[in-house]
Amino acid sequence: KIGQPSNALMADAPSLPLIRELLEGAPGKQQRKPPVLGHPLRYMLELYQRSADARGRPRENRTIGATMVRLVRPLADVARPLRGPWNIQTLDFPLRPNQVAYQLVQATVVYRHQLHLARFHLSCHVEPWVQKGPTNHFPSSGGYSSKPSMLYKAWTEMDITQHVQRLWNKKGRRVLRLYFMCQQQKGSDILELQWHGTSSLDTAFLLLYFNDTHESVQKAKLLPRGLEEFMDDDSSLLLRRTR
Amino acid sequence: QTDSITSGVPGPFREHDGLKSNQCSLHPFQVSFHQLGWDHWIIAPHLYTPNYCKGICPRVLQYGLNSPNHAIIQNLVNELVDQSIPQPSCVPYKYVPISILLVEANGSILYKEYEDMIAQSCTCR
Repeated sequence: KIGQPSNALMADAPSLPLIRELLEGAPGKQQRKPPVLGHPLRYMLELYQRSADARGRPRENRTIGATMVRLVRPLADVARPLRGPWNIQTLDFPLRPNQVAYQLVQATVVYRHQLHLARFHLSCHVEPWVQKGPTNHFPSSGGYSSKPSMLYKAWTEMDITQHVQRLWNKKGRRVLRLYFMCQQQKGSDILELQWHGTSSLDTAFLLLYFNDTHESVQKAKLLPRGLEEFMDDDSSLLLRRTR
Repeated sequence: QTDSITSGVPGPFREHDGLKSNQCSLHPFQVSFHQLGWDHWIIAPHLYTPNYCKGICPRVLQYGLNSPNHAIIQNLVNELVDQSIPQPSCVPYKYVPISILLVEANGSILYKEYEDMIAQSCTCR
């Protein structure tokens, strides 16, 4: 079937898990959304190179801690009116459901903590939006651990796993809302700041880390009770009779 | 005991003690995702080495082939009882995963480890 589009080829064998997954996940050529360029793509390429070798084999010493990592782009960035020394950009990240067999193990927001806009030099940070009571007012949650980004000095990675996990189990459409807050370094009021010239991709993106629960569930099912702790990587050896 | 069986079963294997070149073994094979038509959504890696297993299954399945007992019995059935029962097939025995960086339909970038993507060894079964 040389020359046939690959999707048609795959349609012939929908029963195979990988092919079914590819059919569902892979964009068709004509549907393809423009790739995410700039910092997000470079970040993921760096993450890939740290986790897999040139042949694509996962590295033994990888520290990624997950079998799937998704970079999520903000839906929209809304610049709020100026209020005091702060200028605020609202970022909404869609939390789309996964295939059942994946479990969220970590969520990190990567954002630019130093920003140059026009002639202003700003320092920024991110605050998750938390609804408190009937009127939602400005969150001051804090307490999220942050560290310098592995890729860019001017970027920071903040762990918001617990916050996202609370949202993750909700039903219906789930959107993570973050405030990206910037202040001119000298603390004076920011006048005429032109946020709209900044794409939200230049300021922040979200990383969701998942583990594949399917395999571990299968193994646990196959083994009689009490044998699990003897289980090593070569599980099939345990099940086969020695000759 | 396999000794008693092999002495009774004629076959080319008895003549040579080592593996013959056409016997079940792993064959390296590399493709590009472009050849598979997946390069418009796979960012990395560019090359992929799935390998494959090929070759005939010898009448006496050596221990190194990791064949299950059933494969030995199927060989004997084919040889001594009913030739319409096929001999065991040469198939992958162990696999290793591959990591892929891809673009999803909605434009998100995904790092994902896919299990069982590279054949690492072969068996007869």
